[in-house]
Amino acid sequence: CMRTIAIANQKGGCGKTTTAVNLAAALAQKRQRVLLIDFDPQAHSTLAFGYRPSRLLTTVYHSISNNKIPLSKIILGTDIQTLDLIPSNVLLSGAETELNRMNGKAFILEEKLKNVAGKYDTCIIDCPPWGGVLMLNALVASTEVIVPVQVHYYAMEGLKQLLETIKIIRNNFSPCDVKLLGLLLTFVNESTLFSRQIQKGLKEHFGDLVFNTVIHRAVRLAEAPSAGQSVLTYAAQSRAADEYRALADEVNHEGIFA
Amino acid sequence: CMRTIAIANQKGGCGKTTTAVNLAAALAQKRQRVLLIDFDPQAHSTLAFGYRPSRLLTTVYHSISNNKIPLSKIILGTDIQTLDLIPSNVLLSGAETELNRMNGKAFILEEKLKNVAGKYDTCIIDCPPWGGVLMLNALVASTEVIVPVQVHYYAMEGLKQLLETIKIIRNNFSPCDVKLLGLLLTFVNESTLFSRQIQKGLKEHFGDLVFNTVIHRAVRLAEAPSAGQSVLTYAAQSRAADEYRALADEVNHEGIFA
Ligand SMILES: Nc1ncnc2c1ncn2[C@@H]1O[C@H](COP(=O)(O)OP(=O)(O)OP(=O)(O)O)[C@@H](O)[C@H]1O
Ligand SMILES: Nc1ncnc2c1ncn2[C@@H]1O[C@H](COP(=O)(O)OP(=O)(O)OP(=O)(O)O)[C@@H](O)[C@H]1O
Ligand SMILES: [Mg+2]
Ligand SMILES: [Mg+2]
Repeated sequence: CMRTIAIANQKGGCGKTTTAVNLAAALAQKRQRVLLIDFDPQAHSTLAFGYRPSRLLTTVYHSISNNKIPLSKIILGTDIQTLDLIPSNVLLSGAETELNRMNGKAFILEEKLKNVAGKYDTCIIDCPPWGGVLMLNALVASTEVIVPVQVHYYAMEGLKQLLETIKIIRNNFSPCDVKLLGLLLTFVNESTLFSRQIQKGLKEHFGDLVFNTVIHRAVRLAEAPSAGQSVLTYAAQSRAADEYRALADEVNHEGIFA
Repeated sequence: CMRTIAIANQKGGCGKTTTAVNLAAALAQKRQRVLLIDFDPQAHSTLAFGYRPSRLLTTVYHSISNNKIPLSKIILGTDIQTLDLIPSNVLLSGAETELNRMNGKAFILEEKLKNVAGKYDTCIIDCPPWGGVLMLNALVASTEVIVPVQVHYYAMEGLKQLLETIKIIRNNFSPCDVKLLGLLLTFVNESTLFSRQIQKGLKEHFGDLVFNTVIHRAVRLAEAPSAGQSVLTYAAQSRAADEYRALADEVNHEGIFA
């Protein structure tokens, strides 16, 4: 049965897309069949695999809006054989208004996912930096959520709200039982005292919720999208690739005993 | 007559809040009366001046929602005498839905601003990372917009759409004549070839639209919010403070000849 993991945080630029793309790639390289869904109108996961969002005729929007094309008709390949992509583009920003008017507005994506659930072991959903009805759909459709957390001052404040939101969703949108898989510290920079202090504070406050794996600041992660590849392909021997492989192991491990 | 400058980009984490806070502070230190409006439910401009958003009883939301308290009743001080703040908190995310149902939904903030326009030379609006009705209100209420652009691969794609959006707003929301004041390159890192290439590409593509001032990556900018201060107070002699003072000069200069 397909495990669906939302990569979510309303904070902008904390590493959601980078985590969605590279965790999906790492899991696929460990021989899982993985589906990555770009659920952000900015379409950065789509760009990260070399596609041009404005030139796509069918995207995830065409499935969840009134067109209701099945998701299976929108699937694109990537340079990793067992990793598929459902792309997005700017049309998806219209869904924020449209979905709000539909019956069962929180369950639209979950319903569409049934069309592909049999074909994949894991589905990864890249969420936009806005806590609206798109993020609601992603969380309701998911079994788990990973929250990338940039090691900066603003990290703490938004996290408490996000964890609260996840609880509220579990209580109000049965049978959704999305659970927090973990907090992933991103943009870690051991060289500044400031970064080490924030990292320590987050680990002390959130304890076991924080993944053992952290993602260090690495120029390879910023470069890889310009080559249309995940860092697992672009720089397979880099520390960044190692870290996303280690995260994939932790995610697999926690899946079994969760 | 008050100049209103929106700091906008739907891309997350590209330096909107950091620019709103530090440009506002730099202008205020040059003896302008400046009003900074936090127009993001994440309330990071509010946090940056040491306030606790969840403890505030009145915020910008209370003005634009049905409560309609005048903006003048919501003003808070900062450590810079001529810099005032209109704070926000998470309640503002409700406005994204509420405003969409109002008549003249794009002009709500502009209307409220009239209540304070006589008291300030410049108003700076910090926008959220989402191109919805909040960002629409900010742009319609503004005379100019500054777009912070992180020097990364994803910068180009979203920019074209944003510049298009600004044109559409000018055409469809008269008498709004918001003009693009400039693109501000942020997180500039001269030490990597990748960063230098992206910076060069942006300057070649957008020419005069790019400010002469660029903001380099600087740990002081990440630290300052944890002290509840702008970098102009927290590290007055730092390169980051110099750069935001230089930006303020460019903004003042372009204002005269715009
Ligand atoms: N560990 C890292 N080291 C260096 N650069 C990184 C790292 N993680 C992400 N980046 C880069 O930082 C920028 C922001 O990251 P990313 O786009 O993944 O964040 P996001 O949370 O998806 O942003 P948004 O809120 O806009 O969706 C991107 O240009 C990305 O390539
Ligand atoms: N030049 C810089 N050097 C170092 N850190 C920076 C710089 N500019 C911003 N930061 C830090 O990077 C993070 C993201 O910046 P900021 O919050 O200003 O972006 P934003 O565009 O407002 O994000 P959002 O899309 O979430 O509103 C913050 O923690 C900020 O303190
Ligand atoms: Mg993203
Ligand atoms: Mg911000």
